Amino acid sequence: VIELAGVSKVYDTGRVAVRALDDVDLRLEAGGYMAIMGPSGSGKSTLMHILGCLDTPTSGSYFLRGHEVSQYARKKLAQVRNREVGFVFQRFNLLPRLTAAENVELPLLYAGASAERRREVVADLLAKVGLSDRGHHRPNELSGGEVQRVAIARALANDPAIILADEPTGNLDSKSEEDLMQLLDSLNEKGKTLVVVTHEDSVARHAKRVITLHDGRVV
Amino acid sequence: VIELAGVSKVYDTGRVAVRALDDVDLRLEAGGYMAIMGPSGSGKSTLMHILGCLDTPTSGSYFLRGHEVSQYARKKLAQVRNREVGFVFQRFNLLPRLTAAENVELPLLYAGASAERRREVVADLLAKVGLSDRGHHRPNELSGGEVQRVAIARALANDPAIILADEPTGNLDSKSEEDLMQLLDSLNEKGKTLVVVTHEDSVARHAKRVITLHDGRVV
Ligand SMILES: Nc1ncnc2c1ncn2[C@@H]1O[C@H](COP(=O)(O)OP(=O)(O)OP(=O)(O)O)[C@@H](O)[C@H]1O
Ligand SMILES: Nc1ncnc2c1ncn2[C@@H]1O[C@H](COP(=O)(O)OP(=O)(O)OP(=O)(O)O)[C@@H](O)[C@H]1O
Ligand SMILES: [Mg+2]
Ligand SMILES: [Mg+2]
Repeated sequence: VIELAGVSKVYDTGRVAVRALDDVDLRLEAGGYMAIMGPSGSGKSTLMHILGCLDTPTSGSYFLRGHEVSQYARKKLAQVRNREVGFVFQRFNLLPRLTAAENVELPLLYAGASAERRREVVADLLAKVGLSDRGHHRPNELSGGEVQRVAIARALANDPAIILADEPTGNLDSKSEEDLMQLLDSLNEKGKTLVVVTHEDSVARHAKRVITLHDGRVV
Repeated sequence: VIELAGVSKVYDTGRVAVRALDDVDLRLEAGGYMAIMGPSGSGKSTLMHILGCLDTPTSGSYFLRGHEVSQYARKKLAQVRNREVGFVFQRFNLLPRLTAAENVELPLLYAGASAERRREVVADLLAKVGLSDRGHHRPNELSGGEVQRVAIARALANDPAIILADEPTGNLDSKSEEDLMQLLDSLNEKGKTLVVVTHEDSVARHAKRVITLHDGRVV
């Protein structure tokens, strides 16, 4: 369902070009469960942004469910994202002016879900991440780990086929981490495709496959 | 050097009041090295913000080097902070419009350091966290772990007597985590007082003391 061929990403900040990804090939079947590890700065988030159609490669191709998505116009890309992909970012996950509940509701609004359905799904997902009593808090009124958990709930709002989570447990204690991994495992058992970036073996161990990046290359 | 007595913190978001800290007593001698652990939402960051003079308790007292700081005016509090405390935040560590080097330089500017000294210290600290070649990158041009490492460099800019680090390794791979812990250990050996919030045993193990929070109480 996911296929990267010869993907490179170069950032040109003016002084020195940074080759964040270097000729990456990757295939993941539907229902796959992959962990991506590697040192700080090795290209993991860059790879996730390309997988999540949030950025395009400098060279190479990306087939998502058979479609060559790096050809798509922004609008179409955004539609694919909204329907197919749930993304948990490493940073800046939530819109600061919206409450936790409103943040989780957003993808459902874009997808045109009814008010009743939105209410249901938001309540169900906040409960799943143990934050039923924090729905009305804004991000600056939440702890770091709570923000992360709301972000996970939001990524699941449209019941996406593919879930991309970039360090989803970075701010979580071991109990909260366990709960989250059980949730992700159960989603994979239901047939969802999962890609998780992590630096914790305790998390990578849940995946069926682990790939390691080093200086933008798969090693 | 640090002494909290009966400290409580209540957030009143309108609907329900959240008692983030509940009657906390804490003493840490100069040169101490303490880790704070506990579940997500247990009050760790709230405690750190009070320790770092970034927030005041709802009740109770806080003596920092013998001075009852919760009495201080904002201006005086900011001065104490700038001179005495280096703070690594759990989120939003850097000013987004400034480069990594400019972010590290900021505390030195506030402290009135000469241009030459500022240049020296920034170069030295960026090297210490392995980011000499990223000084001109803005935060959105850095990886998550690189942002965290720049934040650590910035916290050390004024060579503070007290270092408060809130989940400093959350985004770091094990090698970068090791390097950082070695840096923090060496600072403690030089006599600096360290308080580190972490959910990783591999980090807590470096401290001389570990306290655990649960629902705002020390357990
Ligand atoms: N917009 C950008 N402009 C310039 N360089 C960038 C940009 N974004 C990322 N980089 C650089 O590209 C490299 C890879 O970044 P990336 O965020 O993919 O790393 P990562 O593996 O996710 O790291 P971490 O584990 O620290 O989150 C980093 O060295 C970073 O400095
Ligand atoms: N400004 C605020 N208004 C209302 N509630 C808040 C506010 N800030 C924090 N809280 C609540 O206070 C509790 C403690 O927050 P705190 O950030 O101290 O937790 P923490 O132990 O650092 O958690 P984590 O490990 O997830 O970072 C949380 O349940 C949070 O929802
Ligand atoms: Mg990253
Ligand atoms: Mg916290």
